[in-house]
Amino acid sequence: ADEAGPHDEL
Amino acid sequence: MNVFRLTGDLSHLAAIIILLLKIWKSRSCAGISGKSQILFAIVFTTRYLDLLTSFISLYNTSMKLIYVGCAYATVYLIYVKFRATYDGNHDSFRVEFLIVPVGGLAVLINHSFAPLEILWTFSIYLESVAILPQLFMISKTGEAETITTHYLFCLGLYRALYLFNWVWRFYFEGFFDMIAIVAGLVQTVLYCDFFYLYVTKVLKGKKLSLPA
Repeated sequence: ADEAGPHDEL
Repeated sequence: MNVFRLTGDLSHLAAIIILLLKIWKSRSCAGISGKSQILFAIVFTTRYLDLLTSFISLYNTSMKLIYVGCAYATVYLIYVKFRATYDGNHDSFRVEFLIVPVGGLAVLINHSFAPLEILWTFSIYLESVAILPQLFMISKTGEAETITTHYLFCLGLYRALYLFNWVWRFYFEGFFDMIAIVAGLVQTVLYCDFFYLYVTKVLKGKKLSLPA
């Protein structure tokens, strides 16, 4: 998937 | 979570701690670019605003708090506590040449035109170039303390490990984030010259000094 957050990486 | 992601995060953490300890123990921030450290504080602040809106895991939340806390502590040490040792004359990179284009790019190319998402994108783009004032400073003075090179190595290694993490996640989870991947590639490439010097000089016990 290439989409907006939430982002789980730091 | 995979091994590349975890070691990447730990490498990032190591870099941050090495820098804080170096400044604290030597009571000096000589050779450290305060501008790069301000940029990293901006990066963490704009990226981790989602601490207020979404919970991912205890690991995620605590690492974010540690990173952002350490970033501000580093800026405080450089610009307040050990200000007398800050080498401002050699820290002359013009950061507006990074912030303005990066801000424009974040508005133009993002996953979603929402405030938090644009700030996240801005932080990803800014992180990829935030080390430039530090590298510029080293090229200007022609040398770096060995402990500073360990810091830079860990910091560069972290994004390189994230590249492997993204390959892993694409292969096993079908997950990819093009913005993070492209910025991460740029970020890693910027360290390549330094990696070469680190391996050929510092790891052989020599100080990192550039030919005049």
